Amino acid sequence: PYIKKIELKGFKSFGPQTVKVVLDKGFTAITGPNGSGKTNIMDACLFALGELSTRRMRAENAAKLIFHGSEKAGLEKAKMAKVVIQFDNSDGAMPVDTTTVTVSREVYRNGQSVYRLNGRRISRVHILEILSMAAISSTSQNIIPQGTITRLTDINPMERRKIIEDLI
Amino acid sequence: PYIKKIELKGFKSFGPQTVKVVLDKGFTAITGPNGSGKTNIMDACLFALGELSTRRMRAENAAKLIFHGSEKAGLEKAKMAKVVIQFDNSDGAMPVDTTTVTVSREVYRNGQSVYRLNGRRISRVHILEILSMAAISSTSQNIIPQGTITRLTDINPMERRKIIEDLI
Amino acid sequence: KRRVFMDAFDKINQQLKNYFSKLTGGGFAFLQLENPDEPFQGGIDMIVQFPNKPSIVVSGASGGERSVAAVAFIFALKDFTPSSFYILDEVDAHLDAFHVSKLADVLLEEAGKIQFIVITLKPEMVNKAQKVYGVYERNGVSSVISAKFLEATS
Amino acid sequence: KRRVFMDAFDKINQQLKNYFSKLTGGGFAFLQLENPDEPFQGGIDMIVQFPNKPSIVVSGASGGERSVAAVAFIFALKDFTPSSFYILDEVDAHLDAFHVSKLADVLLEEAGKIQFIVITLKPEMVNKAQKVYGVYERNGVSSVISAKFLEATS
Ligand SMILES: Nc1ncnc2c1ncn2[C@@H]1O[C@H](COP(=O)(O)OP(=O)(O)OP(=O)(O)O)[C@@H](O)[C@H]1O
Ligand SMILES: Nc1ncnc2c1ncn2[C@@H]1O[C@H](COP(=O)(O)OP(=O)(O)OP(=O)(O)O)[C@@H](O)[C@H]1O
Ligand SMILES: [Mg+2]
Ligand SMILES: [Mg+2]
Repeated sequence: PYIKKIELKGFKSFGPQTVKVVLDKGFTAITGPNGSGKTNIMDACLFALGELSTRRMRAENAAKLIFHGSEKAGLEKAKMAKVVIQFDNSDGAMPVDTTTVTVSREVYRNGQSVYRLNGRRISRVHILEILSMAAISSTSQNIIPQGTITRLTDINPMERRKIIEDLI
Repeated sequence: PYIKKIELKGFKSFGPQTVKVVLDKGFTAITGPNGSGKTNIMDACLFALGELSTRRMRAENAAKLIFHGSEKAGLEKAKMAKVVIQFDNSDGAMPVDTTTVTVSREVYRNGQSVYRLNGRRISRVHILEILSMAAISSTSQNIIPQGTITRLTDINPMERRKIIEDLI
Repeated sequence: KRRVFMDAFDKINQQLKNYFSKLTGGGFAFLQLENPDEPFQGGIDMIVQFPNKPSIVVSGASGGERSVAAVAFIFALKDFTPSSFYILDEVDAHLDAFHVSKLADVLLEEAGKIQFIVITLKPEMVNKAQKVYGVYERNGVSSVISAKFLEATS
Repeated sequence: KRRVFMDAFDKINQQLKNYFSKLTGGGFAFLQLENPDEPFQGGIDMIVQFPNKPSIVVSGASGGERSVAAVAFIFALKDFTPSSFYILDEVDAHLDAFHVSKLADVLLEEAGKIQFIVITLKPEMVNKAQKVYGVYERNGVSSVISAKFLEATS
């Protein structure tokens, strides 16, 4: 399955208006100035895939994942953050009987999260099980955070062996 | 004093033909492909200023600072590496009575170094003393190695305080 | 455990050679066990040879050259645990224009089978992408705009 | 020792504000002692405010924004122990085009008094330099070529 669409609402620097990133198979570049919100989109994907460590999404706690408002734009703090990822499941890798599978997560300021599969509420454990059938998870090797390459250029031989060992 | 010229001969990727980098006051950019030798020029400055740690010049030992030859270019290993820095001393900051002060260092495969001031041999200790009168040294804050900014973006408050403390 | 490890090592080593050659336009790289008899007692070195240069241990290469080797390593690992989509965040920060466009070529080559979402500041990468999104911020609020749509068959 | 430290802290803090504002076109940054009564018992935080954004602790900013803050910090330290020449190696790697050209403007502004030798891959930096050297390698041997010479009075 590949990603057909990412929707962000109230997630980090994304405001109350839902922002949609429509994607194809193939090679898409995301560019823009420093601080514009590029890495926040990657954080949003980790979030929707059930990532529990807010530090990995560069936030001190769950509330920091929610849009903190903007005086200049006249916008209040958001009450919750929501990210939707729409997957193309035509290869049937995910054990769900639709060719498009929508996964979403909301988080509230009290830290509570609500997960949904095709719009219906589901437990985190259950959704992780479905995603893992397609080798998709927030910790899989297919998401490479900013700074990974710079860190990899200084590793020593033991660390390099450990990386391969951890894969098995 | 500022740098008027840097000459490299047999130093790291610089071959037996002396390469001259003539500089002005003001803002000079050095650019070029990955692996072309840009950082080696910075290493050459550290070397000429008496840097003893070969690791800071990214070499395992002193012999690794010497041009290791090139089959493709039909060039032998160099016997020694030599770097010359010509300073403009018209402000008289260095206690030397010439308006141009030339500092040079050669290193041989046995690890022996020879320092010269205006062409005449001098001890390392003596040349460091003269340079330090003008606040010039291989460890002063004015040489910022590749990767420093990336490391600085991840420091914590204690480390930040220590940086300022070390300056005093 | 050892047999599984050595099997993985061989596969990853094979792919490293493949990707490093593509990223450098003809270079050669391989992994070397420090202790081949007891792989878990030693580490794994990487030996790299950039076109027209002698082969060296990767730690002796330049900053950008080590970045190229790191990218090739990441791609070699990718083939060991394949996924249908990848999100890469500024993996090209220390690469020069030549290596960025080589990386873009590798992504284009595999784009038929795999989805790549690449966050980048480099024009050489943006220019080769099949689709481009610009992210911008106004008064602390982020938004996106779709900038380009090349035929995926290009 | 404490008085000397506080004196340095104030001076560096003042310069940080100056350089951060120049590098961001109007932003505001300052250093904050975690324990003002006992400075050596705590660390020093950095609070940054990018134009039209709220002020935050620098660790919460983006990768590039933290780079900008780090460059401003390095420049603030520079004024505390001034030198007549500086060699900077790819300090602009994670900066976008806007911030690179702001940094180039800062260098040009001080180029009358101080010599800057800046190793860079960014065209915005090369284009503003008064003199440019290209370094290239042929068959494992490095050489340089002087590419451009703008009147230093520009
Ligand atoms: N003793 C030596 N003899 C010959 N070549 C050497 C020697 N030591 C290092 N080198 C070569 O010098 C090159 C590194 O150059 P350098 O680090 O200056 O590159 P750079 O221009 O800074 O590149 P980047 O943009 O990637 O940072 C490497 O390819 C390395 O193999
Ligand atoms: N909860 C939040 N509400 C509003 N803004 C936020 C929130 N969390 C983070 N931000 C802002 O988001 C911005 C960071 O965005 P991001 O890290 O995605 O930038 P980027 O486009 O990746 O930039 P770079 O090119 O520097 O890596 C920061 O300016 C930060 O202040
Ligand atoms: Mg980012
Ligand atoms: Mg370099």
